[in-house]
Amino acid sequence: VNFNIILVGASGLGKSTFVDTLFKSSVSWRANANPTGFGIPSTVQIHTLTHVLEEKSMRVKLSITDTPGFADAINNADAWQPICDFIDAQHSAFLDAELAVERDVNIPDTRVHACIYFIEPTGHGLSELDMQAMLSLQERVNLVPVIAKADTLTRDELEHFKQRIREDMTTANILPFPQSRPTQSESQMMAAVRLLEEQPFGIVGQNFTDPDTGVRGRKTRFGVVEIDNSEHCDFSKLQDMLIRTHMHDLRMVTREVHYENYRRRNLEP
Amino acid sequence: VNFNIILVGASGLGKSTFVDTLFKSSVSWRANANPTGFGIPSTVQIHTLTHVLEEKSMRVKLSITDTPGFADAINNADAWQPICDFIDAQHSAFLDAELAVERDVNIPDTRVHACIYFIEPTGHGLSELDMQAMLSLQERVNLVPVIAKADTLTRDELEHFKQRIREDMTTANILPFPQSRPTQSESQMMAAVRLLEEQPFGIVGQNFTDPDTGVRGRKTRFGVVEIDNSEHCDFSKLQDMLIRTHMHDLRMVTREVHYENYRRRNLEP
Ligand SMILES: Nc1nc2c(ncn2[C@@H]2O[C@H](COP(=O)(O)OP(=O)(O)O)[C@@H](O)[C@H]2O)c(=O)[nH]1
Ligand SMILES: Nc1nc2c(ncn2[C@@H]2O[C@H](COP(=O)(O)OP(=O)(O)O)[C@@H](O)[C@H]2O)c(=O)[nH]1
Repeated sequence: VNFNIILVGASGLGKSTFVDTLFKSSVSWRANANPTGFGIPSTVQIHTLTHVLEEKSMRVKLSITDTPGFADAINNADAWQPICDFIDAQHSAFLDAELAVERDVNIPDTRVHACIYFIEPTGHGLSELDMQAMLSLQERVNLVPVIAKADTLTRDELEHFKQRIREDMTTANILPFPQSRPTQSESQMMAAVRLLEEQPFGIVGQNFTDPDTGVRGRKTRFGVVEIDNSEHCDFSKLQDMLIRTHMHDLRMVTREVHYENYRRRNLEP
Repeated sequence: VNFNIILVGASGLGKSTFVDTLFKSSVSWRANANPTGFGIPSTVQIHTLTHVLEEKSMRVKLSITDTPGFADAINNADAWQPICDFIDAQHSAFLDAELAVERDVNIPDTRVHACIYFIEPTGHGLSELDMQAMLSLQERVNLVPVIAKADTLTRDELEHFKQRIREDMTTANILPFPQSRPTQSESQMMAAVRLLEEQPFGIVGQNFTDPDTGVRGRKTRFGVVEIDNSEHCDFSKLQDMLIRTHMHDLRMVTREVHYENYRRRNLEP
């Protein structure tokens, strides 16, 4: 089973640290077959890293694509476009394979199942760039906004900030995953609403592992944040949602909603 | 004695918190005579707050100008222009008063003596916007770059980051205060070099005061950073430089270098 995630956010928000934390070890970049050519003239690059995880006796090939250079310029108009092009290109590759006369029964699936969008912990709400980028991304991929470096905010600041982000998203008509769909049962819809109320998740990246206890944390001069402790940060909630509880849903929505929308847009006379 | 400081940096980096920490109490904005009209069509506003401090039996009227809205847009081309215009306008007001036929012996001095530029703690170095903004600012005011929210970086990350920022500034020809001047003695030049080696200062804003000990700090779930403890952050080093050791120098360089440059540029045929 292929599960493909893309990370989007300004540089310095902890995206590469997140990859290491999710893969539970310090990995080096093995930029695979994906050329960085999607960048066009912009400074955004596209690096993909693949890892095989075992989850519930199912082998999952987890690919994470980072996008270093996003929004690093002075003028960031359409900075999200190379990333949207990359996501569309995965839909297009799948469509071509599906339409081919001689086609493979198992088409390799590089379609992106989730886009984790890193929000800077300013304490003030979404920036104009965040809103425009998320509006474009949500048209083609499941959007999962997260608050980067959540350890830099106090508990109160984080709660206010989450509240403010949820309000900004509602006003801007940004619809993060999971969105209720008509085919769902009442209880599934309720579960989706409860999950949205907890979002955006405030995540923290790991920088050390306690040699005695094996606890993963981010250690500074002033204290230790335990990454997997849901009292300290939401990393484990995000990981559970992505890998354990909603992977099937994320793949299904990608197949039945985002891919079908792409296909209809591209096949219409 | 008037001492005027301007704060520049993206929103959410702790500028208003810095004002409270410097004025040792939670102050509300009393936007004084300065109209926000300098913003032209941009979103940058100009708020000035004035406070009287006693320092070495000298009464100092400390005015701090914040610039909320800087670099908040998607396209931040020339985002620093309204701020440069505001600084030039103070030089211009002084020049007009100086040239007036009926002139006041004590011309009120609203010229800006220092610009504190807040750098985002990305860990990666200066952004393109930081470089362009600082290059424009240093032509008309003493530039003091600082690393905002330094508590979010570990000691190692902070040292590497400071090193990287110093290198980026050298490459881009950014010259923070204090710059050696030919009129200085050998020992003054040496002291200036030593001060530059410690910069940019990593500062932290206060969010509580310990009721028992009176210690000012930033408290999160994971620990307490003591603001005035130079083992924890550089806030006291910055405050010392601005208010105690270099206030005279900052005012002199503003008078003899930046103002004179402005005057020559504007009076030349
Ligand atoms: N305070 C804090 N710093 C972090 C966190 N994750 C990463 N960092 C630090 O932020 C800096 C940038 O991280 P990096 O992963 O390179 O960011 P990227 O540019 O988004 O890939 C590094 O100094 C990291 O150690 C976090 O959760 N909290
Ligand atoms: N981690 C950390 N957070 C800070 C610091 N100073 C301010 N903050 C928080 O950052 C957020 C934005 O601060 P604010 O002063 O409003 O920033 P401004 O927009 O630049 O004026 C608030 O939630 C502050 O509590 C600091 O030194 N370290």
